[in-house]
Amino acid sequence: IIAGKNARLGNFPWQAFTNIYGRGGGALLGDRWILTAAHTIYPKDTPSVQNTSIDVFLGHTNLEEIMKMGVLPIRSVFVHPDYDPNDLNNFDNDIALLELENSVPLGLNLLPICLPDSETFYEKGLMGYVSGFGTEDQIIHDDLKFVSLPMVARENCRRWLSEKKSEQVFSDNMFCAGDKTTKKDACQGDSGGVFAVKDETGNRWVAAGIVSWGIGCGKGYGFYTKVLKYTDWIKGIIEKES
Amino acid sequence: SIPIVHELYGEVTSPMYPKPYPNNYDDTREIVVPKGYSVKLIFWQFDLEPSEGCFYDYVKVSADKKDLGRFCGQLESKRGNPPVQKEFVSQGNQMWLTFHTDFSNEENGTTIFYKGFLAYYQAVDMDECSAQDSAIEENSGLRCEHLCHNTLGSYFCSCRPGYELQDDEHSCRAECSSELFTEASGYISSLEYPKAYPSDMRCNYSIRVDRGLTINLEFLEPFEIDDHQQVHCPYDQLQVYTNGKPVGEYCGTRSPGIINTSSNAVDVLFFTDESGDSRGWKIHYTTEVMKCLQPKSLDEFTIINNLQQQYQFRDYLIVSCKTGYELTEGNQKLKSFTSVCQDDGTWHRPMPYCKIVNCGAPQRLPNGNFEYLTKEGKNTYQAEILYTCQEPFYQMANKEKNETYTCSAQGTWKDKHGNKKIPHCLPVCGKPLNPVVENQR
Repeated sequence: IIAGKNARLGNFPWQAFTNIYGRGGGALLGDRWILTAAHTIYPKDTPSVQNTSIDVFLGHTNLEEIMKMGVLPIRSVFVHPDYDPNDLNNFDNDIALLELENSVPLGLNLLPICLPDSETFYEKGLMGYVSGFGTEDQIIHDDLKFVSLPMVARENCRRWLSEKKSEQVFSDNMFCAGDKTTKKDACQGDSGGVFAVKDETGNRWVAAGIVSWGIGCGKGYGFYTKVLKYTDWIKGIIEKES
Repeated sequence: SIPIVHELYGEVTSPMYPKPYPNNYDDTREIVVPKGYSVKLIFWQFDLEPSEGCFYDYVKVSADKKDLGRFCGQLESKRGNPPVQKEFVSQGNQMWLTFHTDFSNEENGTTIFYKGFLAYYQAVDMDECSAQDSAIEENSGLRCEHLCHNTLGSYFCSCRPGYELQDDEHSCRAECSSELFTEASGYISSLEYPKAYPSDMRCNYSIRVDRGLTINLEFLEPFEIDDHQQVHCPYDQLQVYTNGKPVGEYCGTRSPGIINTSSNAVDVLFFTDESGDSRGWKIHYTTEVMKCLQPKSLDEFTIINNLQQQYQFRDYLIVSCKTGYELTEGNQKLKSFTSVCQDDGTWHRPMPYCKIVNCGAPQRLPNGNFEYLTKEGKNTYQAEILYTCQEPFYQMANKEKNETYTCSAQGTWKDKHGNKKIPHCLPVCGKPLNPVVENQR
C-alpha cells in the first residue's frame, strides 16, 4: 500500500494474507471462503508450478501474529474459468475462490465482507478502502496498511491508459480507482485484497473490487476486478460446495 | 336215537307221516340246536291212539333232563293227553322226542288208522342273562359278576366302572389305576360309593381338559375315608395333585369342600388297605375358563386400552402411554405393547411402565448456543431451550434473534413450527466492530 496508514485490529477483519507465489491478499466470505485474485494462483509472468502450496492466514493485522495463528488448510481452489494466465496484457476475470478445509470462528478480528449487489458501489468518486501487506516504496512491511481511494470514471481510466500507451486490456469486468494527484495506491503484495466500500444504507462493508493490476505503483490509477460481475459465479460455487 | 344236529329249524314227523304209523315202533329223536339257543317245538298235527295215561302209543318230549310231557290222542279231542299247549321250549339246546307204538290200533275189533304227528322245531335265542339264576348256570359257575348282556346265540359279561373283567370273562375286579376324564365336567367317586369301597385299591383318576380351562373340585357328602385319631391317614388316603404337584391328602369324615385347582390337569389318587368299610367319596368336578389377574398400571402415565372387568384365556390387552411418555420394558423402549392371557392364568409379558420421553441433550448449534428455559439440564418432554447465535458475528438465517425448541412427545427437539432442524447461524458480513474511521480532515 502506497501512502497508506497502518490498520488497527478490527478495521479490516476480512483481510487475508496469502503466500502462494509470493505475498498476496484476500478477503473472507462467510466463514469458509477466501476471495482473491486469480493471478496470485496463476501468475502472469511466472511459469505455474504444480502443487505449489497455498498458505492462507486470517485474523490479525501483523504478519508475525497472523502467522502464529496458524495456516488455514485449503480444501479446494476455484479459479475463474475465463482467466488466462498466458495473456500478459489481459487481467480479465482475475478472480478466484479458495475453500478452507474448516470454517473459521468469527470474532472481533475475523469477519467476512459482503458481496456487492448494485452498480451504486461503482459510482465515480465513491471512496473505497484498499488494504494489504504489500510493498510501499520498495519497503515491505509486516503490518497491514490501508489507503482510501476514489472510484474513477471509466472514461478517465481508459484515457489514462492511453496516455500511458499501455496495451493492457481494460474490460467491463474491471474498474480503476485512485487519484493522480496523490501517490495513494495499492502495490505488489496487495493483489487479491479487496477494494471495500461502505454501504451507508445497509451499514455494511462491501467488496466492490479485487486488487488486480497497475502500471507501477503510486503513479496514477490502480485496476481492480469488478466483483459485481462475478457474484453469480461466486454464489454458484459457494452454494454448490456447501 | 337219531340226533338232528345244529339245524336252526326243521320238521319232525312220525314214520310214514301222513300215512298211519307202524305198530311196535320205538325211537327217540334228539333235536340239537347251536349252543346259546333253546329248542322250540310246535305240534301242528297230532293224531295218535288215545289211551289212559298214554299207555299204548305216545310221544314223549324231554329237555333239560326233564320230561315235558307224554302225549297221545288228537289235538281236538279230550281223549288221551294231546299236546294242547302245542309249544315246548327247552332251556338248553337239546330236546328229545320219543315215539312209541304198541302192537295194534284197534277199537272194538276194528283197526283204526292214526296219521301220527307233524311237529316243527326252531332254534330260539336263549337269554342267558335272565337264565343266570337257573340251576344250570349256577352249576356251571359261569355267572356274570356284574353285568350280563345277551346276544343272539350267546352272551357276554361286563363290569361296572372301576372294575375290570377277568380272564374268566365273568368275574370283575376293581381296576382304577388309570381312569381318565376329559369332559368339561363330571363326577368321580370311589367304587361302590356311597357303599363301602373295595380294599387294596391303587386308583388314579386323571382329569385332563383343554388348555385354558381350570378345574374345580367339589367334594360331595358323604365323605368318609378310614382315618386314625393320632396318625394322619394311615390306612386309606385320597391325594390330589395338580400338574404333578401335591395339593392335599385327605381322609376322615371332614370333606375338603371345594378346591379350585387353577390347573387343567388334576390327578386324584386313592389308596386303600386290606380292610375298612368307609363309604368313600364323590367329587363333582367342573371347569371354567382360566382367568388372568387384573392388570395394574405401574405408574400414572400408563393407559390400558379398553380395560375389561375380567380377562380370561386368550384375552389380550393393549397398553399405551400418555402423551410425552414412552413404553419401556426393562431398559428397552417399545413401539407398542400387547400382552396375552395365557392358559396358566399368567400374562405372557409383564406390564411395561411409561417413562417420560427424553429428547437427549440438545444438538450443539455451530456458532451459537442454547440455554434451558425450563430446568437446567432437563431434556425430557416439554422441556424448553432457546437457541441463539453468537452475535454480532453470526445471526440466524431467518433473521430471528432466537428460536425456542421444545422436547416433543416424539423424543425430538422441535421449534414452534414442528421442525426438528436446528437453526442455522450465518456469518454476518461487512460489519466490523472496529471499522476504519478517519477523523483528520
